Amino acid sequence: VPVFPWHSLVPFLAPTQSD
Amino acid sequence: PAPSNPSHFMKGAIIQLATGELKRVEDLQTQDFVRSAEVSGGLKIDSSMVVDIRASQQRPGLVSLHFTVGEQQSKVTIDVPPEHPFFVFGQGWSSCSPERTAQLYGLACHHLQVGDVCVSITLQQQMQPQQHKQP
Repeated sequence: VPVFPWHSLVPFLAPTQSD
Repeated sequence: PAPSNPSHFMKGAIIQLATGELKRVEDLQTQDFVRSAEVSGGLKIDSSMVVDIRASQQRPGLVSLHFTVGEQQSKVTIDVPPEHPFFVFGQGWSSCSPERTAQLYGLACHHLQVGDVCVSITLQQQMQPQQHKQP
């Protein structure tokens, strides 16, 4: 049975920082 | 046509939390994400509010979700299939098309709406140490 890590379920939304 | 539905959203999929605990995807709660981020180190949970939902201009069939992310309210847009589930704080799994999510994954979802606050992750930054909590 495959086991998936919790963080694969939620989006990685990196703040776009211009500086 | 959706050739590669990520199977971790299938009802019954086993998810490992950062604490080592195993849970089914449909049993996850907000605290599971929050605690996992706390103990994982390097990852941080952000609150991402849905501010706009519209059909994708570039990629037909997809939905453009506009978020404001974290304390800085950074604007981030992502294109996803309408069945893609997001975890809404205090509510649970939600998607733009709960019907398709149920068909493809068997996962019960709420309808994702503008104003919903989704769980997202980002890299922990050392800029603001006020977030650090020593046990």
